[in-house]
Amino acid sequence: TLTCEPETPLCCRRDHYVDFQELGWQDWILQPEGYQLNYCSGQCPPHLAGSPGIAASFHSAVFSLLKANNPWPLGTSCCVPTARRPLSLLYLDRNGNVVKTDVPDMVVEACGCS
Amino acid sequence: QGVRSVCPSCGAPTLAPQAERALVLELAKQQILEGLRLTSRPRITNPPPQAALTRALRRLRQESVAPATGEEVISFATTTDSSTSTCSSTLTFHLSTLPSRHLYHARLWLHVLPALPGTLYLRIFRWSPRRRRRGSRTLLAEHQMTGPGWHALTLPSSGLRGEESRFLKLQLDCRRLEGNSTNAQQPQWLLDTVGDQRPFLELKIQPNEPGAGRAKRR
Repeated sequence: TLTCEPETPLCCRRDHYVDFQELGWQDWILQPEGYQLNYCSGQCPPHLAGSPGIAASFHSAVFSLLKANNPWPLGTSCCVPTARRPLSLLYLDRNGNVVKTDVPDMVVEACGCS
Repeated sequence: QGVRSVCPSCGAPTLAPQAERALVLELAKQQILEGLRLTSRPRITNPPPQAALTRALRRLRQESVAPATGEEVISFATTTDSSTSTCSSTLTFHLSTLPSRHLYHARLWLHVLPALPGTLYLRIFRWSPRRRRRGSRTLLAEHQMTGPGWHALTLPSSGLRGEESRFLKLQLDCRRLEGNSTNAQQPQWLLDTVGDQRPFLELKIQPNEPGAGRAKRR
């Protein structure tokens, strides 16, 4: 997937690493020390509609539909996450118990155009 | 920069780096609390001692063969009214939400001190203060322990479910095993209740499948 550079206008993944120490939460989140808070941003012009940032087959299907119906689609295509993974957290709950849990879909791995 | 750059997605003026960073940190807090189904970060009033925590986590890492799905909880016994001359103790565990029906694995970890005389026959009861009679107890499991050190005693997960109380009380009752009979006289047995080797409960809970309850009702 495309990782955003400052001047990238097209749909890409913007990476931010968040350290729990920076949040002041290192006293109750034991593991890991931080995580990737990524999000998707950028434009999705018509010729990119349906390009999920990874596989092309879906893109070509949408593209041929666009050509078959009308050259200027009314709807817009948005830059959205197309692949995400869970985050495993080890933390202390309010009673001092240690809880290990997997939070689903926490980290955005790839972005693409809807 | 001189020219105010605009957001490539929505055309609004982009934020200054510090402002963007502050926004990202706020987003991170929301995302984590949502992911853990918490409304605010927990205020830890009595964190377990670091050594006890490290020891418990190391034990579990050694023990867990396959990564468990769902949630795992380690709860340290916070109070015991063990009379140190005998080994009948009551362990109290503060569980935020007492294990729901998705609890599928429960073990009580006890550290027996080297003064253990021979084989111990241990019975573990669940003490329920809310039954008809004043505090009644239900037998959960019986174990035999020989030798000092850590013992992981399996408990029936069905016996730990139910009751909305936030406290789980387990009563230990042990006898010395001599031949096939148990000696009524209670042996000397010390439990480390406040140090690094205090007892702890290890629970594994299946994730709440969204809509699972509905499927079951149907």
